[in-house]
Amino acid sequence: GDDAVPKDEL
Amino acid sequence: MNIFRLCGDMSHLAAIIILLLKMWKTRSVAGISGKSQILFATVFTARYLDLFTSFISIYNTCMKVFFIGTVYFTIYLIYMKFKATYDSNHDSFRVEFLIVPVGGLAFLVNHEFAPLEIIWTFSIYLESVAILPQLFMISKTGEAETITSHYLFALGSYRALYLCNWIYRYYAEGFFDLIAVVAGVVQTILYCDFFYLYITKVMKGKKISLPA
Repeated sequence: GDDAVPKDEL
Repeated sequence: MNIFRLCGDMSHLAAIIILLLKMWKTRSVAGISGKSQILFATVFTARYLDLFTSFISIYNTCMKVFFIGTVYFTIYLIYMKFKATYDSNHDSFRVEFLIVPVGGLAFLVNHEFAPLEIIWTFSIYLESVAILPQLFMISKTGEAETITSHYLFALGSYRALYLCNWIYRYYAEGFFDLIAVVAGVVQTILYCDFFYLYITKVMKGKKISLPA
């Protein structure tokens, strides 16, 4: 799948 | 950070504080689904495991710690301190019907087949449906206290504002997270019926009561 995205959201 | 994201977070924060104040002031957890709160505790615990692996900002860390802390305190109030007022007979939604499919989906549809990523995905999917036991409880009892309605309105608005945030971020930063967006849309749609009742009744000073 896609690359993991950084989780800056809550 | 943009205005939609900030308003979304503040709305989420307000929802939690409204719920705690309702329970604390009335010394009662009547009309509140313990099962939804357990699902939210699962959501926060699963999603914020990254507190141990990555630092994003003071704001991010404080909010995560606050959300986790308050949700477990809420569960303590429901199942221990104010247990006598908890309406377990009406809190009869079968949560396994949510947990199992959501867990399976997180395994199948994720950004990366890695433990933390799967757990994060699970939390996103679970959050989108975690309010169902609460909405089910209201449909069973046929009513919601006005303060509970304010709680639900703030909680529903939070993800709706995140949708605006994601639209903004897509155009401003090229940021796009399909999993979060689809789950956020589902989550917001689940509140639509409630939003309608809130606008047509609660905002006109009436409490929500459904025809039997």
